[in-house]
Amino acid sequence: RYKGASPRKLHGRFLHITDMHPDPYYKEGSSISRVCHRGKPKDEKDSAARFGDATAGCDSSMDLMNYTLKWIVDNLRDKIDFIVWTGDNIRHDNDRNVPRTEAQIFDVNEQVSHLFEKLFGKHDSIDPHDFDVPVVPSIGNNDVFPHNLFSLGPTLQTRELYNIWSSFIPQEQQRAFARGASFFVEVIPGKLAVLSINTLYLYKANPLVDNCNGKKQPGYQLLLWFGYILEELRSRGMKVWLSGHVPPILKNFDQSCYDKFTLWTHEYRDIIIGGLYGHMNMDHFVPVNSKKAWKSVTEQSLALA
Amino acid sequence: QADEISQSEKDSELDDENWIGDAAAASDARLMGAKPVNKENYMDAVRETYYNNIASKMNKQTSVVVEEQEDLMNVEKKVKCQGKKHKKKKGKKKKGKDEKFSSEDYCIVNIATSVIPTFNPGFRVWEYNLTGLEDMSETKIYKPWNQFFEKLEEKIEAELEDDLAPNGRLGTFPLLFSNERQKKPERNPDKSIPSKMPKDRKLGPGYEPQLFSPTRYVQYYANLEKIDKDYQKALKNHLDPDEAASQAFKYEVEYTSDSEPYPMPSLLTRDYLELARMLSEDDRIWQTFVARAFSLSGYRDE
Repeated sequence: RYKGASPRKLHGRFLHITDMHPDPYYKEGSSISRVCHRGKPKDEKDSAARFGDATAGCDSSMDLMNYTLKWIVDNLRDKIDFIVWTGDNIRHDNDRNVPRTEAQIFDVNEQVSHLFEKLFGKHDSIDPHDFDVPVVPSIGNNDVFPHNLFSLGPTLQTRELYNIWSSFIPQEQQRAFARGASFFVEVIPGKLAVLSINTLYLYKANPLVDNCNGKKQPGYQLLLWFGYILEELRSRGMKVWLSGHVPPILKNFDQSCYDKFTLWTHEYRDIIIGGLYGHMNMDHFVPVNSKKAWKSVTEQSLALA
Repeated sequence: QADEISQSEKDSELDDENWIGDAAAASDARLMGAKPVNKENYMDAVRETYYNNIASKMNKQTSVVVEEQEDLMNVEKKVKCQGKKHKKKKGKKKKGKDEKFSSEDYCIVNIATSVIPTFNPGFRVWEYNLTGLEDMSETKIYKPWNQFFEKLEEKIEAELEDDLAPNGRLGTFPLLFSNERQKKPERNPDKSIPSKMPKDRKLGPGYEPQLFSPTRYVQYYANLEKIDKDYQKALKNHLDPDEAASQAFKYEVEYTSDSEPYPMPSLLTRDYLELARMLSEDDRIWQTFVARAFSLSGYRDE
């Protein structure tokens, strides 16, 4: 991917951005109580501001997204080494008058993808995979249709997603991506990778996820992929950041998926630096206990036996 | 019996997590929109479920260490008083179920502020250690990734087709008829469960300071109320809407990981666990942490 490219100057900084939720129906000056899509505001407080109103419940105006990315380009682009971008690139399904469609979800995702390519890509390169600032996207529960539901690939959705993200995904991972919508990028070639994990296969709100024990379960197959990738990165002496949309905590993951995912992160603590997630919109951290996870997995195996 | 044990354990685990589940149910109810509901309750649940637990384990560990040191000092004093030759004696071992607390047993899940104005929009710039990278300029040559991925596909296919051995157990059956019957069955036949980390591997950048260890972060936020005021003011000054927007819209530093009142020396797992302890024990620090969790939007549960 980087053959022939001159080495980039590294700054020791990277950006994590998540949950932009741009809403093409957002209308400045409309009524907040009508999800900022229409209506005359009841009073000044009910009027949708150009860049949005904190805690009001509307999605992001297109201006909020565009000006945010512009601010990043103007102020940070030349100071960061890579970008971790953890999904949800489309409005919520919160307006009965304009329900979301699959085509619309893909369309807005494509627009946002193009924006990232335009802003962080290497303009003088003929290789679309060549970025001044590599970007590693991951899929959010709102980026799929129906909401939360995402099945094992290859499917039309994984194919469409690959088309949208083709410049971010290394070409040799196309088939693996078609199967599981996960991939990784060597953000510092041969040294540091960022894994983009499709957390929807572990997410208990995905109706297709029962557990991570059966071989046909998407989570089981994701963990197989995860394990082989981690082992290969370890053998190459690389370090890795994990990234994904839904945070791997018990509230979000099925118990067996949570336990097994925790075990992998623990047993590869020699190479895993940490995990970066979105979805919950609040800035906080959760320490997960691997001993508890080992205990739980052992008990589950006993029960199965 | 195993079922019963497993069920009762599960129930107690569930009790622990129920509160956090209830508190976070708001998040599910919110799925159709972005308005925050019950988030303070959720943060309290995080404190109760995770941070308090860590604080109590760390404090227990500290008291055991202090007791052991005191025991050791008493033994040494006794030996000196009796004028006997110094003998090394170990401190008394604590009986009971308490396991040794180690930061190595934890992994940190970092959950980020969103751009969508559930609270104020925000994002984070992480800083990491690059020292030593220049010494690694010689890169070993490995097989190309496309070869690895071809093999990977075969491996996963083979693993999934092996239906006779759902957990690998039946796969050991033919050993009964071979010379290898004395061999122990594999300990980790389920490939979705990892093997233990080899003992000769050193802890990585998340645990010990080294190349790529996260050292600091800067949290940025956009104060939407202020931005809107500035925008309206600029419009009144007869600026074109786009000019007014460019002038008014900006992100500011909300806080940094090394800022008061809980400056973190670095961002290793042990630093996060220490912070968890402080958050559990100090209400003043907790208030600041929650205000930052909500991107200084002033959000409170209704």
